[in-house]
Amino acid sequence: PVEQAIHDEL
Amino acid sequence: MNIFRLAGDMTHLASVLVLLLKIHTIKSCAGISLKTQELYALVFASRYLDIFTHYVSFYNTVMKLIFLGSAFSIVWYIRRHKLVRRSYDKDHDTFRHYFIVLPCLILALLIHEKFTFRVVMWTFSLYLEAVAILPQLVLLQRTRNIDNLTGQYVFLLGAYRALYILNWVYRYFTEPHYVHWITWISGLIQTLLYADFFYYYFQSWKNNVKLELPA
Repeated sequence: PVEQAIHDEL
Repeated sequence: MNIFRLAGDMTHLASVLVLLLKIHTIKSCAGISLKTQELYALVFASRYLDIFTHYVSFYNTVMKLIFLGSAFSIVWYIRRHKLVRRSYDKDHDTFRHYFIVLPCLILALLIHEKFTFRVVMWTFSLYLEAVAILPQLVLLQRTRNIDNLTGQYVFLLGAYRALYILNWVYRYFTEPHYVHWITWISGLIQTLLYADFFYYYFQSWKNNVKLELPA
């Protein structure tokens, strides 16, 4: 999940 | 992508454009803190480490390139451009970088979701972004003479953060398991730092007088 957050918001 | 996130990104983009307009067209960086701009360059450099290795969407990649490119070019303008740098208020912009960068780095090493280089750097960028506006706010308070574009620039930056909070609230209720305490708390602190500025911004707007922060 943390990797997901890294990727999808700016 | 929800409407709050899009509005937040567009507000962020608008803030950068307002600042570039001031610097590029008027050739002035009066009232702008170089320290804050350098901190933003560091924020984006440490956050977008994955820009060429992990593709999310065309939108994300373009926005990342814009924020990185604009952050570094603004720093370049203030430091190197012979007209722009003349208007830089060096004597009032005295905030020390390491007072901000070092605590953020230590905090990121201590509090993070996962101990990997990328996640720690990303967390560092969140903490740093939360407080990167401080030198700018201090400069505004010291010079007491805030021109229109500078006032709008800071207002748009604050609005962008407030919209991101609405985006997180929306995502929390619409996406399963969307919980990011570190992002939320640092984002909330970042937005609260603007509270004072917002108050005086709206006062000046309501009473139609020039924006001025009390000493």
